[in-house]
Amino acid sequence: MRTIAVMNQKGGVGKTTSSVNLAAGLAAAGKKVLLIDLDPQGHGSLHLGVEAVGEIPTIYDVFTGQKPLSVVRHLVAENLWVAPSNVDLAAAELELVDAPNREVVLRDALRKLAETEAFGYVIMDCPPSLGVLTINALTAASEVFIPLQPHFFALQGLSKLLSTTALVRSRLNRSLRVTGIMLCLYETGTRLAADVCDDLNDFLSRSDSDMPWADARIFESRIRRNIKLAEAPSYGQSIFEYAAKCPGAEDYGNLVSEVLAMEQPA
Amino acid sequence: MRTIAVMNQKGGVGKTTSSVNLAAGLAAAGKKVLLIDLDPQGHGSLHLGVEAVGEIPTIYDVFTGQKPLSVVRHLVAENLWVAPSNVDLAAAELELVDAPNREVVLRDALRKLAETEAFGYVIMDCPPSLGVLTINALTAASEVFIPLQPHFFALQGLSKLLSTTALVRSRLNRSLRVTGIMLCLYETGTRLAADVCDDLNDFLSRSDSDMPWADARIFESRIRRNIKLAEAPSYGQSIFEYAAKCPGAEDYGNLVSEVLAMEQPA
Ligand SMILES: Nc1ncnc2c1ncn2[C@@H]1O[C@H](COP(=O)(O)OP(=O)(O)OP(=O)(O)O)[C@@H](O)[C@H]1O
Ligand SMILES: Nc1ncnc2c1ncn2[C@@H]1O[C@H](COP(=O)(O)OP(=O)(O)OP(=O)(O)O)[C@@H](O)[C@H]1O
Ligand SMILES: [Mg+2]
Ligand SMILES: [Mg+2]
Repeated sequence: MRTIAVMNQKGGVGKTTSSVNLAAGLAAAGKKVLLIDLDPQGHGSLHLGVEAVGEIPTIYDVFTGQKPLSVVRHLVAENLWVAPSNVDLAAAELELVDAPNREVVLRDALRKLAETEAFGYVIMDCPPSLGVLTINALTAASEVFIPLQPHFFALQGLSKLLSTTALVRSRLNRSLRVTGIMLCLYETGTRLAADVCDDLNDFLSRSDSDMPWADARIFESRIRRNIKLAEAPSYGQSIFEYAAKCPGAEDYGNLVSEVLAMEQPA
Repeated sequence: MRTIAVMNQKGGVGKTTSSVNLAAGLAAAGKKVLLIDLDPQGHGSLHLGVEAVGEIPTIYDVFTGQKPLSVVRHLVAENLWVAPSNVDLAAAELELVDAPNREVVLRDALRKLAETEAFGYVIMDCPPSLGVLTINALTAASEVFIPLQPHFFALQGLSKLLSTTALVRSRLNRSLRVTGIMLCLYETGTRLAADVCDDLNDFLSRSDSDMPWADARIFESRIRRNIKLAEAPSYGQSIFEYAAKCPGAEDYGNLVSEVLAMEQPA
């Protein structure tokens, strides 16, 4: 099972769009996939048409110990399950402040789920912060995927993001590693994107071998800016359902293939 | 003095870009402006070339009661002061959890500054969350400006954003009101943008008169997507300094004029 945290504390860089379309693409390729929505905005859930209102159990119930993941997850398409969230989750950050094992709640919930079910992929969509929800994802994950818009602010936040990953690896999760950076909202032909990519490659080539990002690289498949990717969520569909032939579906399709090709022999 | 909170919990919608360029434009128009960076990412500070490292005092020192705003603010251009932030600020959310008056720290700091200095505008750039830093901005503010990218997820978050504003107004700040919505990253000619604007106008026209957004409207000046706006921060400059004739400078210039024209007789 590959457990992937899709994270970046910079806002609006394509975390949710990438989580949902990766999950949908991997499920369509026959993998059993669980998408966990860790953002109190609940955009990952909404994107797949799940609006967790009223009595519907959410990931918040997992963080408060009320319900196991096996009860919270919904089947939204063949092979594709979602553990939804909503704004209740915002309370978890404060409620967990004094909890002794606040960083491992999600890891333990996933271990419990794994006793009865075998998922091929677990994908966790993180909120735009490095708080306890994102730390839970890093503690539960085996891999980190970093969506990044090739803009100036993106580079600024990267060192803080990576140092947080290193901290979690040394204290909570020895097997954590950064697999790669997904270039999102890519505007071909702009000098800014080219400059940022050059800086990124420089940065990655210089990293020490004992860091969690020692083997990280930029995914070959770049996700170009494409308005259909922004339209799909309002229909509750992945890009593959909404507009299977558009550049957005092509790019995420390539990314899915690249991710599958990396699979280590189990 | 107009004290404006620039907020939206949705990430990457143009909060920092709008805060900085509004502040710079108002300062160029002769107003004395203080930009307060409330985001631990410190992007507002970086955008104006202030990198708060080492011993440089930051807004974090104001939240911990170590330093007054009069010491923390830097003069970065004529009439333009910045109270910078950096990643230390992320600790404030946790450290203030048990503080009895955690929501009014910034309001009190601004009142103290106003005893010795008269600013025309205070602009607060908020992080992508509705946590204690954003609540402090709402408690200190007289007005809220909401940057919004006309995409599906933007509408989803608006009701939560507005209900938080209403809560702060009823409990902490009677004079708070939502002045308007700034359409950012606007892509002319896309149906998505047109549909979202229609939904927004519907929403605003239906609101009750006793809500803080009863008089809110969409600012006439729309900020179009323009790559120069994303390039300017890497030079530490506002759009007016970096590329004064580009569409981004034109759009923010129009917004500044619109904001000035709204000034009530003091
Ligand atoms: N490649 C793309 N082309 C066009 N629009 C995109 C693309 N990727 C994402 N978007 C749109 O850009 C906005 C930001 O993307 P998204 O919400 O996925 O980012 P995020 O990192 O999850 O944001 P947050 O920090 O708020 O969680 C959304 O409105 C989304 O529909
Ligand atoms: N009108 C625009 N045209 C092109 N690029 C823009 C525009 N406005 C903002 N940007 C770029 O888009 C990205 C997001 O904008 P910005 O950082 O201002 O949003 P934010 O809401 O402050 O994000 P966060 O939620 O992380 O604080 C930045 O890289 C910025 O340079
Ligand atoms: Mg998201
Ligand atoms: Mg910002």
